[in-house]
Formats: sequence, C-alpha cells, structure tokens
Amino acid sequence: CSTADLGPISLNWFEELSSEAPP
Amino acid sequence: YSTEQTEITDLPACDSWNPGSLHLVSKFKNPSSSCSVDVSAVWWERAGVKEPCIITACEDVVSLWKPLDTLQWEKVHTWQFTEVPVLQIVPVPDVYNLICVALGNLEIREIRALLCSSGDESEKQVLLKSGNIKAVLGLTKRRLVSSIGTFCNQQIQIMTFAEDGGSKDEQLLMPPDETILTFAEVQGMQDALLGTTTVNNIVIWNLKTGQLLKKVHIDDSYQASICHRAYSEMGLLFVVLSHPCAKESQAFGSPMFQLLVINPKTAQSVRVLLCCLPQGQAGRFLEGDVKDHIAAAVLTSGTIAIWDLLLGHCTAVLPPVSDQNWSLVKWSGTDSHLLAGQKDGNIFIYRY
Repeated sequence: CSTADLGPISLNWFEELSSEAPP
Repeated sequence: YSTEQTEITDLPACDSWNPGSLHLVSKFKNPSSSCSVDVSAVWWERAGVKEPCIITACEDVVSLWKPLDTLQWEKVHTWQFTEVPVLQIVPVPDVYNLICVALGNLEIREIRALLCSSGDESEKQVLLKSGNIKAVLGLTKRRLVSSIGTFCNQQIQIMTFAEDGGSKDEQLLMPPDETILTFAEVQGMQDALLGTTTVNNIVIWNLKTGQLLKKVHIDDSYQASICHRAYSEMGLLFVVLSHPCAKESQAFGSPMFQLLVINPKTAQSVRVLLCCLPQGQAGRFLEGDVKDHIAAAVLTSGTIAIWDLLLGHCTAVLPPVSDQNWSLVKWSGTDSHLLAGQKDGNIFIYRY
C-alpha cells in the first residue's frame, strides 16, 4: 500500500475537522 | 513477582525470528458455581495503599481479589446479582475503588457501578444506565461512554466520575444515524473518540464539543468489525480491528486482527497488516484485547494467540491448559501481564 492512496495529509486534521463540522 | 511455576513458551509462528514467550506467574480459581464471563485488573485502595487487584465476573457474582505476598490471591469483596446476569466488566481508567459492569442477557440492559461504602467497607452497587445499550467503554480522565438505542433513536452519552467515583457529569455526542457496535479511544489524541457501526463505517467524534467529525467507510470484506485501539500519528489514524464474523479463506486462513491506516481529512483508508493464524492452527476469533502494540485473541479452538503488530506476525500461542479451553483473555491495566480465564473460574496470570 502507499500513503499516496490516502490523499493529502494534515497534521492538524482534528482542529480542521472540528472547525468544519456542524456544532 | 518471580516465576516459580510451569513455564509455557511460545510457538514459533511461521517465519518468526523473535518468538515471544508467556511465563506463568500465578493462578487461582474462583469457586463460584456459575459460568465465568470476564476478568480485569484494577487499582484498589485499602487502608491508604493502592494495590493492583484482579476483578473476576461470573454470571451472578463479581469478586475483587487482592494480592498476598506468596503469589496467592485473596477474595476481599463480592457483589451479588440475582435478577440480571453479568455480561462484562467495564474498567474505567483513573478511577480508584470503583468498577463498572454491564448486565443483560444477549444484549446489555444495565450498567452498574460497584463500590464499597467508606465507613464499614460493605459492598454497594449503583444503577448508572438502563435501556437497550449497544456499546459501552471506560475512557481515560474518568469517563464512561455508552450508546443507547438504534439508528435515529440512538443517544450517545459521556459520563464523568469524580476522583472518588462519586458525583458525575453528563454530556451528549452527536449520533451518526447508524447503530454503534464498539467504541475506541485514540492514543495520542485524548479528545478524539472512534466508533464502529453496523454498516461498516468508522465514525470520529470530538469529545470536548460532542461534534461528529467524520465517517470513514471501511472495506466490506469483513462485517461487524470490532475496534480495539486507535493511535494518532503524523496526521493519520492507525486502527486495530478484529473480525469475529470473518469466514476462513484459502489464502489467509481465518483473519483475526487487521491494522488500518486512515486519513481522517479525506476519509480514505488502506489496510497495512492482516493478522492470521500461523500454519497448523485452526479456529476463528472468539474474543480479544489489544494493549499498546500487542494483540491477544481467544480462538474457537480454545487456544490463545498473540501478535506483535509492529513485527507483523504471531509471536506466541498458548494451548488449552489442563484440558480446559481458554474462554477469556485480557491485558492487565496495572502492569504488562496477560490474564487468561477458563469457563470453570480458573484464572492464570502470565508475563509476556
């Protein structure tokens, strides 16, 4: 497998998803 | 503890170059007449001293055992259950002198806290939740998460205990409109929680805000997967799943655990490891436990098998002892020991 299959990776995914998700 | 009893070693798996080993440290028998259903290790304080104790659960009684100097165990508390049988122990990390248990027949109907009154040390039990409970897990920071109901009527609650197990606070998480099967905390990210659902999704919550952050669909090859552990590393989630419903295939035999890597931003996932039985072993996954990077499973054959997820292969196999199949396996929460149990109440403690 390759991490290329996973798409762009963000170290701040938790904060980013929290700011995008409905409250 | 030093090893004074029989040593049971490994069994080299396939191409294993570093076989692990299990050394018997101590054993005891719970004399209860009902079927043994679970075992766990907890910290318990007596006379101002915190001790690593063992909890055993049979269908109608839960017992607390404290260690003696002679590699023996002494039963110090018992809680009786006459109406609804015990299904499982639910350890809550960071809480002392309190154990939670799930009660029910096939499905969980109640969650109760077991404790002792401070004055006369008599055993008490407190009803925490009741209803159609689908999943429950104790979390770090003295929290307990449970899901009650199914689909649209599902309620996911976080209960927080005080340090002494007393007064508590409650918070709701946004339900995913899919029935939750299991929960898993994320090592390296205390405010994240994962859940697996009946339609093969992994959902991710923010425990602080209650937000549902993402749904990730995983490979449909194995239905009803159980999530045991998750690790957050370098922007990715590494998730350990087991597959009680998986069928044997000619290529791999019966898959026990798999390690998936998930990119939470894109909801894409890739399998990085499939843990199967070494040659010569048969059976399907019955139940298991994962601690750090070591996974242990009881097989339908009555054997226990252990995999090192970093090495990527099976490192030890423990065949039935005294002609009795294994039915329980748990990693101790108080040290690195493995607790192995048999239906008749025998508990064996191994060092791995």
